[in-house]
Amino acid sequence: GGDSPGCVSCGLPALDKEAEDRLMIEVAKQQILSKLHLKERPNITHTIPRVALLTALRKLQAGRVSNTIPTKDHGYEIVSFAETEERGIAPNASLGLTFQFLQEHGQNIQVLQSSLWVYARSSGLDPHRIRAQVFLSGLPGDSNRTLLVEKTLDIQESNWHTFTITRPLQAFLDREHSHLHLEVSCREDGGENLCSLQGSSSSSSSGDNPHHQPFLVAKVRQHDDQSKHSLRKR
Amino acid sequence: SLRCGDDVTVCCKRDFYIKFKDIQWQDWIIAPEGYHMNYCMGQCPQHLSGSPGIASSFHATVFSQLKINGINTAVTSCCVPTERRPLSMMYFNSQHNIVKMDVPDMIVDSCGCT
Repeated sequence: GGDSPGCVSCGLPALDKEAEDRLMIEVAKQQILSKLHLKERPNITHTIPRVALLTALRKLQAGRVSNTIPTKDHGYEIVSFAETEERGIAPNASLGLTFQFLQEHGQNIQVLQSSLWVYARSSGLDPHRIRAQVFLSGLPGDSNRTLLVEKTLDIQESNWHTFTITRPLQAFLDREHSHLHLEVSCREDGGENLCSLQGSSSSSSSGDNPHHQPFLVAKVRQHDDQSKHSLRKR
Repeated sequence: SLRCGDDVTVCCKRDFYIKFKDIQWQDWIIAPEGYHMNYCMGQCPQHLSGSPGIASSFHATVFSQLKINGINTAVTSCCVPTERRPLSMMYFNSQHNIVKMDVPDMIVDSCGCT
């Protein structure tokens, strides 16, 4: 107010509309980046196949994860797409998955729930049961691996299956590694791996199949440091 | 809460919307398409202090005590947000993971005088 135009408190002259909009856009950018705990906007070097993105978002929206944990506790959800490779020699090859988690380093992340989504093909036989195993493995070429999850899948038709990996993911994030290497094997009595991406009817020439790219969904919350240092009355 | 027009006098909410496509951010922000960075502006003369509905703030309580006791101070009332809501965002981070987050207190819905 008052009769002198411009900022009363800082004394700067009034901005023209265009300069004001530019300033507001910069303010908005800074506000969004700071609220997302980002120093700068992420640099997107390659696009996720749209079909893989839609599948993951559909699973996210289907409420398997989001409805089970309320998001009011400043939790957020992460969907991480796997880089896939075949580990070993067919028919004994298993599906190698590599996930990246750099952003979460040093952030005291608590994993509230996490699922691995893998697509298992039907072998075309009548409904049958197969044994599915998920291993934590070392770097490619390192044969050491630890069994994380094992369960029996009823295969009626080719479909998605989930494996709960909440604790393994928490242990991995606590160790502050950047790449999580998993191996998945879905076999019926030593047969071929029905969870591998090879050989599915709609795989692309490179062998990877965007329709069925495995992904990991995690519901996480950032620990607040206060709780760590809270003083308790005895 | 008043919505600001072109000529701003008393405390009101100014709507300001940014489309992510306009600032080339649509490649990493999946949803929403833009951001309502509304803000509060305008004067809060003394007779408007505490309106509408902000008396619960500490500042307003102190201010009204001063007024009730006729203590004439240079304290002025400010035009601030009275209602805010979160912004649900889904974006790619630098590892091309999708992050889905409810960012609290991102959208100003209404303004008032302290």
